[in-house]
Amino acid sequence: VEYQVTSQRYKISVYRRYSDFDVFHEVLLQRFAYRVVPALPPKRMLKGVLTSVSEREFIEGRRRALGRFINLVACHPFFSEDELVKTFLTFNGSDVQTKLRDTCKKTGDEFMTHRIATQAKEYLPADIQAQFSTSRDVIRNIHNSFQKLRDRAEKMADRSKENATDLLMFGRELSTLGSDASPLPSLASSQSTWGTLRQSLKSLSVEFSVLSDKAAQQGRREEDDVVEKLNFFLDLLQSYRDLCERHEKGVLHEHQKALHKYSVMKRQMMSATVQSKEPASVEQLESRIVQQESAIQTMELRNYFSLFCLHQETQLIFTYLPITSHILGAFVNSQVQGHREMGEVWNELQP
Amino acid sequence: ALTISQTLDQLLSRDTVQVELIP
Repeated sequence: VEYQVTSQRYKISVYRRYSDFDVFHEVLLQRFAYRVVPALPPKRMLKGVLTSVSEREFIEGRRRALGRFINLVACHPFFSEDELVKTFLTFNGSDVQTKLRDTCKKTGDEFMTHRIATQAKEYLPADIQAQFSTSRDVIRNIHNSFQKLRDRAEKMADRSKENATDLLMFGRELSTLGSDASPLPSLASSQSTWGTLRQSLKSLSVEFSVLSDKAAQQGRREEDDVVEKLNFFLDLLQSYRDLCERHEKGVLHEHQKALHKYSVMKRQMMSATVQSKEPASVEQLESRIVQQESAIQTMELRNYFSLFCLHQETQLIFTYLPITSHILGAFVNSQVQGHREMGEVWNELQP
Repeated sequence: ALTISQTLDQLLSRDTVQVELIP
């Protein structure tokens, strides 16, 4: 499967495969480990898992998810200005994967290139840990609620589409009923108006077909403007959750490990001095300790830079929150339009 | 340097990328 990726900003279309997205995601994560890099959708359908999703639906879902991924990246205040993103969106040569890897190798990770990377500590508020912990809880609750909103919106969009099918089938059955030209038995034709009524049923299927179209349009609107937008924001919230985990398991963990290693070395050094070992081995140990001290210092700087980025990414989530009103607006508009249009057809049917 | 002073509309208007399947 190949995708045509068109950027409005660069006014260019490029062709990309899933594996190109995969490499792009990998290098983006290497370069911006301290930021909200959204996840990619799975490459394949999980085999052996009971699922009601067909192959076609899976491919369409994956296309939508790749679209959300690249749009979140292209709208991010820091990713969007990076060479990697520009390369992915504009490079027209034969091997975009090598080009991406080379670009990443050449620039290094964000800590190496950010102008204030080593002074991040000076910019952090004193209560950064408390602020982070509060924001993280708030965002977690928002994430949980948005997942429920998405599930409900998805069901409503599905029901609109099912409504479309039912209305169409209802109209078709009326038409079948009306098209029955078999003569009525005399006991029926003398007492009822069934003959005339039957005639008029045939034409009703047209109105039901219009109703069905309106319901299908409503379903599509809800899927594109409501469910898809909710998924977009959910992808961002998930990437924030992943970032928090990376921050704790990554930088903090590495820092702890380095400190532990340092204390072991110090102990070794002390016992070596006490036991007055060979000067060469003591010297070697000393130089390793100096190296380790410098590694710890870098890690401390990285830790502050990671917190600095985390603080910015938290602000980014809060900046995105007003998207809620965009989504609700789209939902209300879709409902108003759907009910109005369908109301008009039902009114025509009433006589 | 720490503050992101951008609105949602400014973020969303940075770019719009279409991803279409090639049949």
